[in-house]
Amino acid sequence: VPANGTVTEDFQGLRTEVEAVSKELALMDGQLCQLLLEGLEGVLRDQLALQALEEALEQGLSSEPVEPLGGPAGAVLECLVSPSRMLVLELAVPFVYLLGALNTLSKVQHQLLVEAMELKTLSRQLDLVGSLLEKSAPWQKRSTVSLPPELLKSGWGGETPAWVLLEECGLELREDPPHVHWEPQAQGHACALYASLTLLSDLSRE
Amino acid sequence: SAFEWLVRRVIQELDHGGDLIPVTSLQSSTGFKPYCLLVRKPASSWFWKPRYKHVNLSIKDILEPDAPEPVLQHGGPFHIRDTVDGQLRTSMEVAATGQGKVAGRVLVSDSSSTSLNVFSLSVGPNTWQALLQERRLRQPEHGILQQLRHRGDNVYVVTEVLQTQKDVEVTRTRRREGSGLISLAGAMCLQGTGQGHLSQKKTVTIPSGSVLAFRVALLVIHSNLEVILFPDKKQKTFQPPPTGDSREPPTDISMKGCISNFWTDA
Repeated sequence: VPANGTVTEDFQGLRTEVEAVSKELALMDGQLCQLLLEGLEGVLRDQLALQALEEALEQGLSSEPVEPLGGPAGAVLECLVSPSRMLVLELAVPFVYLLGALNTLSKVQHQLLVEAMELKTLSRQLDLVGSLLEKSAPWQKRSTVSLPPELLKSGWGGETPAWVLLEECGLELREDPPHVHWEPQAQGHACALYASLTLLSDLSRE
Repeated sequence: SAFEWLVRRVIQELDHGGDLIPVTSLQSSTGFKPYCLLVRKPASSWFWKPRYKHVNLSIKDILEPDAPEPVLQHGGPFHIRDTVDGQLRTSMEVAATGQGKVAGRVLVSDSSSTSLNVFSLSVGPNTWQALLQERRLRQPEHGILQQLRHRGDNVYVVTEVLQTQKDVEVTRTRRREGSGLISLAGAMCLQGTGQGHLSQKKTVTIPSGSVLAFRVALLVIHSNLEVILFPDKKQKTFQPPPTGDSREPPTDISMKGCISNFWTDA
């Protein structure tokens, strides 16, 4: 939450909120980011690991020592705890935010995020989702949003990652001309997708 | 997912107030039956909603079992028809049919129209009153409840659900050209329309009785048990221990209530 404590429920507000978290991630060492990213790839492939990591971080945020975890969740967790097994809050808090966003998304979206991390296409997807959120204001009303062709260079159609990422948010899409039918119910998912793409691309230093 | 799509469509038609909470996966659907206890995961953002998680416990597990089983009120069924025209779903209609009448899944007028029936189950206000008057909190407190008390988590109880009346087959088709499409048991018929080329088809069967959406109330466990249908932000399930008092919180609920009242009065 920005320093003045006010958040407006629009794209500007979302961007302000995400940037506040992003600033914390920017302070992280590059090697640490790489370790976290590798761990996250594993966690996104395993829903149980994602839940276990979120539970462990919640436990740690209530000032309790954190129990070690196995697998990819454990690898992420070890980056965020001190030798006394207490969470390092400066690292953990932005990560809890990111996990909250990821947990709002579907399994299919998790798989596509992993692919985008591997292919280094996170920022491309981010530009598209950001553009949609900006143009679909006010979010409380249904609308039709045209997608700019320059953001669709990597393809647009029923089987492209960009299409599926948005469709999984609960949006109806059309191919020609490319546009999206905005549904107010999709707001939570779309905003969580934007936050996930922003923070993952920050971590991967794309 | 196809399940989430179905949930969204049903909520869109039946919940204009926006207070029904969608179930996000078929796998977790059974955990949201009436009387099930839930915790709420706070949202880390202003922009997405908190999630509810079931704790594998019903309110009946935390009350003494010496009273008749509480009954549930049935509503609906609500008949939802999804008409598909070419590539795009164009309309949905909702009608409440006679209570108790089993309508099931019906192929409505032509090959591209399908429908489903959902109904609601809810706990009436009088049932809550009787339940809480006649049945007392089980002692000692259930282990899961003790853990939630220790964590200071609020506990919610499911008061109303919207669930499917019959098995519903949801088919998702993707076209090599043309838009993505989801329909209720209509994919085979759509192939017959000759529009576009279907390249991928996924079908999921949602069993009858699957919970699609629910409403909750806050449980307040102090000297007695209360169900708060419209809680304010200050109300908590468990009284926080008084500040400055380093003693262990009492395990006896009525004793805790006394101490809480004492501190409030003071």
